[in-house]
Amino acid sequence: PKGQGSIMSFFNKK
Amino acid sequence: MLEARLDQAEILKKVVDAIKDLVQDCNFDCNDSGIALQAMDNSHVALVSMNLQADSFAPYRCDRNIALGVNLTSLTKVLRAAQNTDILTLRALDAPDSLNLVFESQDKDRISEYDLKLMDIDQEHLGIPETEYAATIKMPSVEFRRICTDLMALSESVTIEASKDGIKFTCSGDIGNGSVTLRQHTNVENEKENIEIELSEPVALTFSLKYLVNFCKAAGLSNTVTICLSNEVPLLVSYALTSKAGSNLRFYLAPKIGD
Repeated sequence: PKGQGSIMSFFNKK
Repeated sequence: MLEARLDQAEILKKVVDAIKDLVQDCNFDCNDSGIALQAMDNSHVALVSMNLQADSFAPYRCDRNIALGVNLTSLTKVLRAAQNTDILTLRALDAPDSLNLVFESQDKDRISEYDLKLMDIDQEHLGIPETEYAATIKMPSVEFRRICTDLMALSESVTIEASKDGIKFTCSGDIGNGSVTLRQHTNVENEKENIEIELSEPVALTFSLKYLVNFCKAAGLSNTVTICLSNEVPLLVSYALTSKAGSNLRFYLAPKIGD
């Protein structure tokens, strides 16, 4: 969605 | 093998009910410390994390790490057959292709048994860093649900501001704008009504209300909800699943950017 951050940009892949 | 007996089927019923609109397929990861689940919604905006520690079950046995790949719509169909007060037992082999669920009435006069087919789910696991949040709010879960639902009638997003004056939820939409301010509140006679605010620095973040309203489906699991905020990190909305520490249902929501 526009203007919406992704959770993946905050939490790293294990 | 896994054998896990929950005294009240209600917990699992409500967990699945609270997350099934966000997540369709997910692994229930079982090991000797308990059963955990982590999954993102399709748009990767929200993350659901459930932990049911081994001490939430009696007995609990899990010899090896087992991933139970479950379609939540299918699990809902099976769990519909369990009464809230039923004793629920989950059983699975070490490399299972199905999950066995037994529901027993408390009087033990009815025993229902179901086998749910499992699926292979290749799910990414995200590392959630330990965060010292700038603001932590503990409040009645129904109150939080009401605020989110009321504001969603006006707007698709809400700004949550934590300051020394309290916690302010603000939204603006085509028909007008609205805000709700919460202040610290202690009800000596009814602790469940308390609003506790811990603040180390002011915070202001904007979130999609659609997701918050979705998280509030978990309100039936716990009288209170804990909301944690820090600038530029995902919001954490946490519900305790049992009176024992460490068993919880958590939702993380990425903030809106650019405004």
